[in-house]
Amino acid sequence: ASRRPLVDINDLSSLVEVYQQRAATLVEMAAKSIQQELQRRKSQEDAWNNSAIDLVRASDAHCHYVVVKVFNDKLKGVGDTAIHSVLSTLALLYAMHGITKNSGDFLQAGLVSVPQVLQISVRIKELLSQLRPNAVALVDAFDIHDKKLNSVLGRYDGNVYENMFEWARRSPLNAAEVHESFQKYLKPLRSKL
Amino acid sequence: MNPDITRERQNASFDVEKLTYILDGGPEKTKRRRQIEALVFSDPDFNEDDPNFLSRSERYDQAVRKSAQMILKLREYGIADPEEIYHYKSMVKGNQQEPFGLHVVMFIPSLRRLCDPQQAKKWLPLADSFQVLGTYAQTEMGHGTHLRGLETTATYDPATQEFVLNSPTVSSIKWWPGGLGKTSNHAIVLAQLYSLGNCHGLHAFIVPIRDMTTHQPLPGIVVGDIGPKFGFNEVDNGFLKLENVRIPRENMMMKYSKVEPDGTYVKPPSSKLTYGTMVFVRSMIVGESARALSKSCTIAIRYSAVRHQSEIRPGEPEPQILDYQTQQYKLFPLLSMAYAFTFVGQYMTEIYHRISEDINQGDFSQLPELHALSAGLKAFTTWETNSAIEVCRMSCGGHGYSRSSALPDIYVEFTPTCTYEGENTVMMLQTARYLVKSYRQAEKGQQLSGIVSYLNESQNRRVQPQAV
Repeated sequence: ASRRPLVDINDLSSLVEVYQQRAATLVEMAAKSIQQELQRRKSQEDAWNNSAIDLVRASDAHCHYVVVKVFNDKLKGVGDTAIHSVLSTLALLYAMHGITKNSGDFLQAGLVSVPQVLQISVRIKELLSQLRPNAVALVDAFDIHDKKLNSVLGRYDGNVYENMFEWARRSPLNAAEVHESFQKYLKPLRSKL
Repeated sequence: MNPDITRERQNASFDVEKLTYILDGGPEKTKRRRQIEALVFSDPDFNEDDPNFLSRSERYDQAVRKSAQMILKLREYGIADPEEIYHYKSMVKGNQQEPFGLHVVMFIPSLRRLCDPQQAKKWLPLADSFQVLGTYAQTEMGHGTHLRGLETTATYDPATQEFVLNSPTVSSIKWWPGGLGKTSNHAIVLAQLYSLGNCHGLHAFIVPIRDMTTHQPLPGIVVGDIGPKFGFNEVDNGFLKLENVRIPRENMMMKYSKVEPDGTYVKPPSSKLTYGTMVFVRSMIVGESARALSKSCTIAIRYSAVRHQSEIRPGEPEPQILDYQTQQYKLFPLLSMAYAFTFVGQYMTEIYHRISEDINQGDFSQLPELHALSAGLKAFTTWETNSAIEVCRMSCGGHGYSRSSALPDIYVEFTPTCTYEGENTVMMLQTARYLVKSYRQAEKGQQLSGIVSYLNESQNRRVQPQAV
């Protein structure tokens, strides 16, 4: 609880440090939970099970930190300025979105203040607008062939509606204009009513 | 080309091709991947009926045909690099799975890792030529990730120098392994080893389950498909009940541990070695999360670029739904996560190969870190991706519900990753065990190495204040 507020929320390396502190805090909490259970003369197994929620949260926070750290490290190797810029925007968005989604952890550990969480929410909206012009290009870069994606909605050429209609017409249910169930059930039903 | 999507591409502020190079790991990788993919989509042998329009049996039949073709063509083209094989296979599979999956991903790697030289000389050529078509039978109807809880038994009979395998209870029937129901004629069965009245824990045995000529189940073997599932329609996930099945002593996989003819048991150097294949598969699943999420984002964002709906300013034309802040807020954080997971997937693969190399040199010191990281990242990325695919599907409105969008398929084929190869909660607890152990070492002033070294730093580091 004696942690200082965040240094610079626009600096990704700073955010990595905050994620690291959050992970360390949750690992410490989980370890202390086990300790307290043991002090209540619980067995090692029971102490572990009674701390399982904290333990899962600690692992989750550790993994989250690893993902943010690896993203930041990856940026250092990107030479092309335009690509570095768009990837940096993505990395910032990922880190900031993670802080808002888990703000309780960061606030409880004293890593961010409430005004800073609000500031991050505003910043996220700016990042969304910043990304908007590049959204389609960023998914194009995954370079997933139409035949591999196999999706009418996600076709490269964007011709969704005509192809959706085409796909539906090939449904086996449309093999005959009048499905056999009409003769078998609907007609007899009508004749009886 | 749809004019909206054309205009989107003209607005890009960067060179898409160069970013693809980064995602592939270099221009040459991109070029080679495209060459391999082109081999598949220009090959009429892989023309197929849309699986969405087929019955379960027809889907399985079509999948076996394609897989058999794939095996022959991979040999024909001489594609041997694992990464290139992966590109070829994922193009053939599309959004579906394939029935030979476990033979290649689990059965053959396990033969390599757990057979002694003599066994390897016998089994690997048979497996490579698909005379022996195998699966990896570990989980049971009543037992999953907790391996010590498995009930299947293998009791050594010194008089005949054979193991007798049994499924002692209904809950011990092997359940789920892919390819087990109708495809495989052998299985690596994980069973509790009993010899001279002692139980020596879990060991692996090569068990013939079908006749290699007629494919009929062998005596004492009860085997079949477990029935329709949420997805995985192309795969015959199966059940296997063993009734006093006898196999020669030589069928116990003896690279690390063994049973002598008189029944004496020889221990392995490290109990963790039988888990090696699992660590490999978990590391690969991290990459799968990135690919599934990339596909889902591609579909949802391209569709949001061509779909027009409602209005922002009265009287003006309906805007693209991608212009709505709420749509951006749903999709762009997922897009950033897709990139994050792509990079952490590359990182996981690098770590796996580096530490596996150390282990091959006899240095086991980083095995705990590899074990904890692969378990944790597998759980973290699959959980996140699982819910992200659903957000992508929902953001496509009603059309996301149609199978033509491919999003239902991507979801049902991906969601098992949260359960198989270790249920995610159990994975997270395994990682936590390593974290707490490291924390306690740091508390005692011990210097940690690897990704957890921050637990040393956090003991007394302060972050500098700045005005808000």
